[in-house]
Amino acid sequence: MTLTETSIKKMLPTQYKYRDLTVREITYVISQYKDLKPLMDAYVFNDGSSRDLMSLTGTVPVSYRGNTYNIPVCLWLLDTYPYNPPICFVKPTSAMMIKTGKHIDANGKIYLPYLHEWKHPQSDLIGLIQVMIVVFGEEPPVFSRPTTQPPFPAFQA
Amino acid sequence: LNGGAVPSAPPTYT
Repeated sequence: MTLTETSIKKMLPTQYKYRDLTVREITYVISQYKDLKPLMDAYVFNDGSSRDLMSLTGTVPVSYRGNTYNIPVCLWLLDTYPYNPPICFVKPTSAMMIKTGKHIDANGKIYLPYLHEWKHPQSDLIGLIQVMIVVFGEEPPVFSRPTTQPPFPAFQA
Repeated sequence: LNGGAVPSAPPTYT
């Protein structure tokens, strides 16, 4: 086990049933996408209950109309990962707004056929991120907020 | 682990 794998495994609670698989995938993903990092945090479910889960949080590079943007995302891994898909969100900064659409709801939750049809071992984090980058490149999930306009200038007669 | 890139998004189109 590499040093990175060892430190990720230490972070990952024993409630995770497939720790070695999960650690290996995360290690690979963060070696490929260096702006994503593993974090433990409380995830709040729809029923209000919360659980400490590992997430991959950071940005993915998305090319849109000739420019590359670092789109902020958070991928939550359930303790049954990789047998259940991650729960994925875009995380707009205060300077951004969510663009809802087929793949994004008003909370920033990401919906993709890849997640819906998730099946280990054909589906994995690296494949998911690649799909996100393609889909977001066609339809960005966030846009910059318009800069604040100065008040309408008073017309002096 | 690193600090990560600064998040960015395309400009709003009108």
